[in-house]
Amino acid sequence: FPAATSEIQGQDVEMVKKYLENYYNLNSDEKKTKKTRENIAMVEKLKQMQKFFGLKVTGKPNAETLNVMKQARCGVPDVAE
Amino acid sequence: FVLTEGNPRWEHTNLTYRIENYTPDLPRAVVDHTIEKAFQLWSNVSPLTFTKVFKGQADIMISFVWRDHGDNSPFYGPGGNLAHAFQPGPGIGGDVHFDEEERWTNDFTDYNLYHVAAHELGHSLGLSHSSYIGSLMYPTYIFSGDVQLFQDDIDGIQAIYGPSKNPIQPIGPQTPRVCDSKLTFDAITTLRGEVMFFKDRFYMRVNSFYPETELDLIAVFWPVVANGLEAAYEFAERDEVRLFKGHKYWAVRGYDVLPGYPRDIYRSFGFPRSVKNIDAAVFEEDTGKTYFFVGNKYWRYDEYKRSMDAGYPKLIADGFPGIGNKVDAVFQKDGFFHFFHKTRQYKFDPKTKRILTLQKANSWFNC
Repeated sequence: FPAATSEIQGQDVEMVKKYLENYYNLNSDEKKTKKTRENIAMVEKLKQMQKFFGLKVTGKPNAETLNVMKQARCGVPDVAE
Repeated sequence: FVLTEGNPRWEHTNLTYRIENYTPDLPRAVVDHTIEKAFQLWSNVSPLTFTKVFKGQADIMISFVWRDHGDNSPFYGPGGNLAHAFQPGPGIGGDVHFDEEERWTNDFTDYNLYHVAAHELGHSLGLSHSSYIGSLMYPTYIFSGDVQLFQDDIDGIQAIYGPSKNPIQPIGPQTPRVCDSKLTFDAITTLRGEVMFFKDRFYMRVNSFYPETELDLIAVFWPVVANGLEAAYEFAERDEVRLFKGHKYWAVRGYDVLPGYPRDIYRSFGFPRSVKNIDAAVFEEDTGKTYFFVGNKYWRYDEYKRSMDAGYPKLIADGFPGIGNKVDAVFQKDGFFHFFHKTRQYKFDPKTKRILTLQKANSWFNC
């Protein structure tokens, strides 16, 4: 699981987390969870996002996933709250 | 399409809307007209009607706001999150908020208000995001020149409110399916060793890294020529791809549309005014000639002399026997011409002037 975040640098980790919080309900399910559980949740939400956008489902924030996350978009979540 | 969780919908179909304030980026009249057009997209395909009111509480309140604007979903400044809307319901239900820190436009430049408004109103009526790349309800902003509902969007709104009262049921364009045996193409070109197939607003691209054929909107690369391409060819010597639509054409290099385009085919290539558009085109590297296919004839253009060769046009049936009288698209690969007409593909050897194989048009997509 650490691989999911150690491959990308600083502000990208923040961006990934913010994106998943805003559009894939990260953390709203896992309030006050331990670090490990948060990583598991992050990987699962990443997979959900990659599947939605037809990307390779790896659970890791690779370049094409980051590219989609940087695109301007609608503020409504992609999954039901 | 995806209906919002819990299937929220408006119980009455004659809805009201009010524009509470205006962005300084556009004249008020333009904003009024843009919002009205965005509502029309949805009323054209459903029994819904929308009436503008100028005071009090409307079903759908539209406003331009900054950062934290009191709805627990703040904006974060330019880019990223452009706007949001609330599902049908009382109070804030149905309302649309645009981020005033974006630059709102009524052209290709970021961000086109008509496109974003039409999308947000989908949420106001009960739709969620679609994962169909061409749908209006797709979450990321990809503006392809015109704003229209896709069949996916029409199916969604009609699933909630039923069909429109229009006698002729409107149908929207479909996202092409690469393995549809009836798939035909508008244009095809090589591009830096790859092959790009164009259909409506989409491109399909095969490359060795992925087994899957990539399908996306042309607007992702070149918003200015985002739909209705008719011909395309790569002039590899200058790393240029030329894209034709009507009597105009653009030259692109990678993502960039080269300055000074569009140009017209009459001045650039010497076509007579009787030629209204090009069906297909291909550059032959060995000879430095480009072949243009128009109706049942073809022309040959010398890229180095920059002039049309004498004695043209000629009949396609004479110059390329066996491929028929009309070409939809053509590209060159490994010295052979691949001609496409409807669902057929002919592999043609320009040296021996013989057809080597006859295949389905979508044989390149590993179906």
